[in-house]
Amino acid sequence: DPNMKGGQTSEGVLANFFNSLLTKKAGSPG
Amino acid sequence: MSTGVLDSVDRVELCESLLTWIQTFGVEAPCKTVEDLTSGVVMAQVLQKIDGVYFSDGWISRIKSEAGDNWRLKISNLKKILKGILDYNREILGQQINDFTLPDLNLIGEHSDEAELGRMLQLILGCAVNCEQKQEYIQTIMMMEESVQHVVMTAIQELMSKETP
Repeated sequence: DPNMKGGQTSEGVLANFFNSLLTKKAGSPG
Repeated sequence: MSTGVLDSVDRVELCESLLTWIQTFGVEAPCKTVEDLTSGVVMAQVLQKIDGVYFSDGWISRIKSEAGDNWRLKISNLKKILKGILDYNREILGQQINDFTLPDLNLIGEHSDEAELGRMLQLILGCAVNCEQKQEYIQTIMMMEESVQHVVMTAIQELMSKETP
């Protein structure tokens, strides 16, 4: 499935990324 | 030569996706086409929404809204905006953007170059997802079409790889 990445759906990858961005503190790396 | 995560074709796609994103701010100035953005007026209004204290009325008054087709005025506006973005990163967000190829403002002002405009919008995206109201902006991105979200994610990842506190 081209939408799968590392066992995760494309939607899951996006949600994980943006959720991690929401909790990221200013000035902290990735 | 590689220019990083995004190649030149992707940069045009980036510009188109970020143009869609810019429209979510609902600024006064028209922002439907690439040409609408090259005067810098829309970008300045978006930055003011992102941080109205830093990008104050005084700051925005220096951006000439009557640039029209005058590329010299457009480039002058774009220079003030790029400086504002870089200063904001350093002074407010406490981070420097290193190794990121800065947008060629002449190409934006004179030729409405999409790849270069994409770089400029990418820097504004970086301000939005790191500012105090970032939650609002990130949630808006999460409501957008999946294909746009993917491009936005790649753009943020590229910026994050070049930021140093």
